[in-house]
Amino acid sequence: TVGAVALDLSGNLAAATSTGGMTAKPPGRVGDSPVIGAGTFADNAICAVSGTGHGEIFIRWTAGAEIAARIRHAGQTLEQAATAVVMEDLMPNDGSGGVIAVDRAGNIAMPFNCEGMYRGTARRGEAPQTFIYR
Amino acid sequence: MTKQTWALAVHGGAGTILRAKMTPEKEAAYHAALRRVLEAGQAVLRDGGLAIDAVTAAVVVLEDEPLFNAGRGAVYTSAGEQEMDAAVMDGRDRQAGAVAGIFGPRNPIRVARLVMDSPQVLLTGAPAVDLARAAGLPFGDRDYFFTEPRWTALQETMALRASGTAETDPARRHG
Repeated sequence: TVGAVALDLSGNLAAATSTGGMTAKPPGRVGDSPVIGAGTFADNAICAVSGTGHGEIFIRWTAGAEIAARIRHAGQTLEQAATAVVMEDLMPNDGSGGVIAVDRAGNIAMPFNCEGMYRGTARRGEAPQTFIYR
Repeated sequence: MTKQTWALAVHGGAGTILRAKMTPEKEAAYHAALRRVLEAGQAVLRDGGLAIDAVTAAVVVLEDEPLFNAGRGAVYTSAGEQEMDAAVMDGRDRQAGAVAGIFGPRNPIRVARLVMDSPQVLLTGAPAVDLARAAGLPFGDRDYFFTEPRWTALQETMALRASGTAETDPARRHG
């Protein structure tokens, strides 16, 4: 699975996710990527989220929407909300994987609880960074 | 008044390619690919473009890059087929578009954008493919989407299942 989240100069947020799914998945099986509120979510007032991981668990725990709800209703920061969902909701329930998220101030959170992830960030005035397995 | 900024983050799951199998050459290839992806998204944001166009541009590069599990280089189902899913969501008005279980369009994220501009939110299978064809999006065949590592990963996973060996690698449960 691959994904991107962005904040533009007008303050708009957006998310995009795309995947081939799980290796050797049964035909017809759909994971979290195309389920809005699970693997993909965006709202200008809150955050944008793209997830990659054990789809069934991301769907059942509505990962993207849960991160937004924690920010919107519990006043958590992006980092607190994203980390809590990935480490406290998903991981204990066999939800291996991670998310990338950005909020309307341009903060980026990228927690993951599995062995490996490929990630990259770029921000106005900063050099792009890429991370592998870190 | 704080200066408005732009920001972009991209990711790809490592799937079944375990850290032990990563070579310096592969690592360099992934870093170079991720930089190309970031450049595609930044180019939109730097020019004052929309976030929804930036994330679409970034994911198109990820889908065209065989190293990642999306578009070209997607994993295989247990039937040896490729069935792709994609979604976009625009934070301005929560417009959203998603496709599931499609094969043929080179860039499933572009098909998701077409759905976002339709009355639907999620479209699966043949009707989504027809939408892409009617819009003139580029298509690929099995050869285009095929990569050796993904085909090998399918054989390995099927062999594990056939031998009744429990798959202990959590990465085998996600993309």
